[in-house]
Amino acid sequence: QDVPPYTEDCQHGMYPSKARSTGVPPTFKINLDLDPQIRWNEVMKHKGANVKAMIDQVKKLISDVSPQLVDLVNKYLPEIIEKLPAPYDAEILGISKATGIEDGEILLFNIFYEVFTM
Amino acid sequence: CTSIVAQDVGGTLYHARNLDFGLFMGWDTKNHTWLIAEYLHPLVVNLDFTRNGTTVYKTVNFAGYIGVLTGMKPGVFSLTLNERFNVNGGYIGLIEWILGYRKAHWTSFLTRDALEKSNSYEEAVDMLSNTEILAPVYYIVGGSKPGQGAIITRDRQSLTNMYSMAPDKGMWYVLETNYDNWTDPPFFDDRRTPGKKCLSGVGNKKVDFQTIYDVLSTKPVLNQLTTYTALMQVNKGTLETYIRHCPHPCWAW
Repeated sequence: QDVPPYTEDCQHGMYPSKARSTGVPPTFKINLDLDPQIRWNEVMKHKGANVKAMIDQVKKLISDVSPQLVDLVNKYLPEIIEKLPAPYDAEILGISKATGIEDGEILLFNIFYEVFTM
Repeated sequence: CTSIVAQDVGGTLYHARNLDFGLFMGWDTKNHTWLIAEYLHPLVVNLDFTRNGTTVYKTVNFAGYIGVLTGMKPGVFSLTLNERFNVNGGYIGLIEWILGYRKAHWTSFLTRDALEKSNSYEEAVDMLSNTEILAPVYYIVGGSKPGQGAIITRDRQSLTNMYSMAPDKGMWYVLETNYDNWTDPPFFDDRRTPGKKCLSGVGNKKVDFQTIYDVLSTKPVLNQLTTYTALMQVNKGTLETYIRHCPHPCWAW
């Protein structure tokens, strides 16, 4: 179909074709016996740079709307982290420490789904 | 998002989903893609949460995101979370939470808590139905026994609606996108009709990973926001994830 919304006939034989997939993601273990602050370290060792790139892009989009909003994220969101239930508070701080990304920005990523129901 | 729980003629349940995210968050005019969706692709990871060296639950996550949008407790149940758009949305719950009302749970932390603490399909359904949450959502839950599949429509305070499969009455699957199942989806975002058409066309005699993947690969069920497709079979403890790409021309959502 050449006009939106680009519906089409039901597809067949796609699995596990790469025609509409760019591959499979890696698998990591999260050891719940470890301290929450360090249990995400292995994931962040491999994906930290990608997380930073994504958050930088979100900050750019927010900044395009209002540069002050980014300052608010770093000023107020860290205060929320300490009020999160365990182990989520420590896990966010651990990811921040492992990646060098501000903890408020890690929280920003984690509240996307709550906020976007608007 | 599109979530499906389907049962084959032998009573085996399959749970699958497309995770769509990034609407209105920057459009790449050169590649005709959503910027944030593209940035999310390399963040997709399969996670195996272990305790005492044993798998407790498996999830598909974006690295850096600690809640659960897609997960499975092997042998027990599987769950997915779909956004539910509502004026009384998550931003209100978030503001209330910041102001000190902390009885409500974060929606994707509740799913992780359910995977951690619930030891049956019924327990998980009860927890996801009756716990106060920050944002309206759809929780889609599948079990390990025939007939265990439901869409839990939630507002922030309470259960709005529960829609369960009933294979003995011919309702061998449930399919949820981002709209209440008792209303028609909007004409500008109808992934339900093509999804149901393709799934019904497959029939419960042929339902398996292959055929469900085909349904989730059909436009506009597959669209520019789709980051990954996850396929789960609880009894075997199988979770497969595929990072998605929707070739042009492809609808933006």
